Amino acid sequence: MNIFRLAGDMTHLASVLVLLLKIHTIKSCAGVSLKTQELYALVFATRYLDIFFNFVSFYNTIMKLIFLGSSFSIVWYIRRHRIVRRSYDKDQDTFRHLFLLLPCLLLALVINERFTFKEVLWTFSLYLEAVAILPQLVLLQRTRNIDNLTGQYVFLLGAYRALYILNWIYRYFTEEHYVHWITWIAGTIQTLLYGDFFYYYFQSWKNNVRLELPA
Amino acid sequence: RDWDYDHDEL
Repeated sequence: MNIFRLAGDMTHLASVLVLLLKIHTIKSCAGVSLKTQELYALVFATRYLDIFFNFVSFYNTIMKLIFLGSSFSIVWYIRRHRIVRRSYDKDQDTFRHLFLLLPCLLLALVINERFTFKEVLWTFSLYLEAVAILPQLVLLQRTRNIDNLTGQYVFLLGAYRALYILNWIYRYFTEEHYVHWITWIAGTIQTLLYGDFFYYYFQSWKNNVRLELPA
Repeated sequence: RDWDYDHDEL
């Protein structure tokens, strides 16, 4: 564990908590894409298949449980909570899951480190995580006016990905045999998707104005 | 290849 990895994980944790707290306290999911949240729940479900069979560390298990629990809770809130679900804007959040799911599944079947059930699903989860933010970014672009918490959520997620890249660079130079092309390429693409959002986030922060994305 | 080592990231 290095400082970049820890900072990345903590930023990831903060992003999820910000979103859960927003939904829980103000009982609204306005501006939050259910599609993205469902994709994340699937990402964690397929990636953490080994949670009960492979013990890596206490830290690892706890974090996996938190990410699984929080992502499924957020989906539950938006779909089932009697007050929260009323604020969900179904007509704006129209991105099709299948557009992302199918290519990721096919790619995982073709490009993987080993053709086993666990490894293919692991690879699928990496590809899917890389693009899972797209429905959320599209929704932000559509609604343009972004409330602070949703903006912070997306910013924290992007920061987490950027820190993971620093973690990989650090591990590459400090650990032997640390080479993971699939993880690196998928992770870099994922981080690049935040580029545009970051630009407008920092602009609004610098000028001290409300975050607004161009149509 | 050691699964634990390769998959220790979240």
